[in-house]
Amino acid sequence: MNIFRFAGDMTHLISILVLLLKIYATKSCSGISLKTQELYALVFLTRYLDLFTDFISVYNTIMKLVFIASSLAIVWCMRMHRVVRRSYDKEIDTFRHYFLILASFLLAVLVHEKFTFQEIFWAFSIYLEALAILPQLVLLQRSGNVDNLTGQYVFFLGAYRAFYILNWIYRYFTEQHFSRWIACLSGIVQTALYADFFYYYFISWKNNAKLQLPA
Amino acid sequence: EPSFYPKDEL
Repeated sequence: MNIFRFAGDMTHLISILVLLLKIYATKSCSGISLKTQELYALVFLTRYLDLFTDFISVYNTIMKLVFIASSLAIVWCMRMHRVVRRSYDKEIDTFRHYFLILASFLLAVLVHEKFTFQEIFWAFSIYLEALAILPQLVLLQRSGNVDNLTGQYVFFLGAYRAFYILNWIYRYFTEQHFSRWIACLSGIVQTALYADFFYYYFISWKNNAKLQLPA
Repeated sequence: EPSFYPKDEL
C-alpha cells in the first residue's frame, strides 16, 4: 500500500467521522442527503461481498466492516432516530436515486471484467459510487447555505477520491501489470463531479467566509 | 493481466 492510497482511505474515514460527529453533536442531519447515504450503504454492501470469499489483509477487512457499519448506522439514524430524522430536508432531497441504481446496474451487466456474480456486483458498486454524491450535491445547491461540518464532510469525501487517483498513477508507474480501468475511469468521473464544489470551497476558505453555493 | 477477484483496494 502506498502513501496516496493510505491518505485516501484516511480522508474517507475522516469524512464519515465528520458526518457522524455532525449528527451526534447537533442531533441534526440537515443538509445531508439520505439518498446519497442509502446509495453508499448499497455501494459497500455490494462491493464487499468478497469479505466472505477473499482475504487481503486485516486492514482491508476492518476498513470494509467499518464502512458497511457506519453507512448503515447513518441511514438508520436519518430514518429512525426520533430526534435526528425531524431535521432531514425531505422536501429538497428529491433526487430520483433509483435511476442511478438502475443505470449503474445496467452498465455493470454490460461492462464488467468477468461475467460472474461477484464481478458484476463489484462493477455495479464502482459505477454507483461514482454517481452516489449527486443527490448530496444537488441538495447543497438547493439549500444554498452549507454548514461547516457538512462542507467539511463533502470536502473530505472529494479529497479521498483525489488521493485515489494519485494512488492509481503511482501504481501505474510502480507495478508491472496494472489494468483496473473500470475503477480508474469511474474514479475520474466521480472526482470530476466534485470540481464545482471544490472551487467554491476554496474560495470560501480563502476569503475566510461561510461556504455558499450559487443557486 | 486483468484484475479479477481478489481486489486489493477499498
